[in-house]
Amino acid sequence: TNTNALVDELNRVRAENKKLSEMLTLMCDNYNVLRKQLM
Amino acid sequence: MAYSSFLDISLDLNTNPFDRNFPENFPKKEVNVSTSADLERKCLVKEESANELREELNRVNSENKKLTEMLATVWENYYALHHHLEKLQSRNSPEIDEQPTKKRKQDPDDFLLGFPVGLSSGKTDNSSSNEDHHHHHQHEQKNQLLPCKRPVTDSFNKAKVSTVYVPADSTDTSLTVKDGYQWRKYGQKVTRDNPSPRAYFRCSFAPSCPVKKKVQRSAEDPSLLVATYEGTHNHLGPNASEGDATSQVGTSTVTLDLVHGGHRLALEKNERGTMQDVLVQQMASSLTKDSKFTAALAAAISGRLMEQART
Repeated sequence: TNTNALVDELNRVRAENKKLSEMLTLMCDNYNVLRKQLM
Repeated sequence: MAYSSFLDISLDLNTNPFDRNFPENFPKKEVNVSTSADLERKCLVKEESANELREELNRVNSENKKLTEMLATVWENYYALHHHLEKLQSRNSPEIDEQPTKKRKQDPDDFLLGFPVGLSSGKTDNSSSNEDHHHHHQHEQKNQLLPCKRPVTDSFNKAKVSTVYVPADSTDTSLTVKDGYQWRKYGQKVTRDNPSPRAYFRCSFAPSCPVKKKVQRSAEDPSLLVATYEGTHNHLGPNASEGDATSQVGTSTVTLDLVHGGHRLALEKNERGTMQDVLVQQMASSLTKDSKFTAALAAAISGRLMEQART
């Protein structure tokens, strides 16, 4: 049961990690677009 | 059939090793010892795997934390840049001040800081017709956004179309993008290039607001909603105070929509509580701590001013 809970938590955190990475990528891209517009 | 219960159909495979016929061949004690050793071994293996899992969990958690911090930093920079862009735009286009102003009280709950999950501003109407083909990956997005080389002044004054990519549950068919504004749905249609319908909204924050919004699930990635904003809000944004009314009029609220939209949705889905708290704290603590960003911003503003002086 303990192992299963750990696996579940790990999967959840990994999914969160993936989302964060995607958001960061998009955010950087958006920032660069905005900066280029200003320039 | 009735005899089956009386017949002995057992194969006598001697499943019980401690049968009374062979007590001397199966020393009870040794068998018990080997079983407990097996159990111990299994326990050790489980313990090891649990430890590995814990280590992995810690590693991924720390990675998550770093990502969150990086995201907060990028967000700070983005927000500051956007704020300056708004200021510049309101300073440089006073003619828009002639638009009617509607003051209304803002609900503080409406102001939720968030990341733009995806945006492309400064697009022309022609480019917006291809909005459904945009990908959310960085390089693909760059390829589509960067070729848009319009004069800066033009994009400042006419940047009224922008696209936001918002993660959404694939089972959610409501086509709702929460961005802090109030929207009234006035139509929906099925387009040729996308199996998902496209919903049309009009801003109902102020009666005369001309901003429209189209929302459709991305054809390439059904987990994303593509929201296209057209027009400029002629009223306060959901995060503005009443005192800021004049400075808000005519500014590019397009990106504000994006700011409020994507991240809030993403957070609602993923890490509702913790991440927002961290982000808000970090944003409050240091908006201008990044010296590189400050330098880049100063360079951008001076470049912009020089260009305006030239024209």
